[in-house]
Amino acid sequence: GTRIIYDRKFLLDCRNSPIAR
Amino acid sequence: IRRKTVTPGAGEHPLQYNYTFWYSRRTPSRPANTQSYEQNIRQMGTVASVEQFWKFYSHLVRPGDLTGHSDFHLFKEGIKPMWEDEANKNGGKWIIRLRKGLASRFWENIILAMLGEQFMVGEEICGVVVSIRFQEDILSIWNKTANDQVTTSRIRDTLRRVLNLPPNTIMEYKTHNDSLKYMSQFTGDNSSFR
Repeated sequence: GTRIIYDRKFLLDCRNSPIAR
Repeated sequence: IRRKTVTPGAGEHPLQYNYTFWYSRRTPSRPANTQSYEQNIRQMGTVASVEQFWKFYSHLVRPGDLTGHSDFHLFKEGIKPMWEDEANKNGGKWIIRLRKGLASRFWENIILAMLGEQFMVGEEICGVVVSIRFQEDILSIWNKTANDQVTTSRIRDTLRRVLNLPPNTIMEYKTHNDSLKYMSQFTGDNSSFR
């Protein structure tokens, strides 16, 4: 199956999303 | 104990695996045999998406601010951070010793690499541990098959890259079986990083 890969920058950007707070 | 199944919420970015945070603290008066080790590790929570991870992680104490002999573990859901777990018993770990002051940054970087599936070793990664000790801190990453050299080399090379380790950093690979034999020889101590 497909693997869900995220790079560091993407993960750090998600930190600021309203859902993550 | 039945636990609620954790799933990504609407609009969240799912992770390849769910991960569970654990915390353990050594009581100095007690020898860390399997039973007392197991009593000392506490599940804190499980995350299924990038957003759930940040929400949880942002409320945690940074490992560098922990005192005494304590550990944070982040393992795939269903794998206990113990040598005895089915997923770990043929496995091993890469160990990086960190001078004081570096643990929080390295912990975050190793987690992001694991959650983002940067290691490219299939199902091999079990979890990561940061161990706060008196003189230095220790970062480790556990995988399932200790004798699979292609996998262990790839994990080592990925670690060097994602942690941006200086070329002279000493990295040590230890099989859980060796840890178990070595520790039990002296103390009857046979669980995680003790």
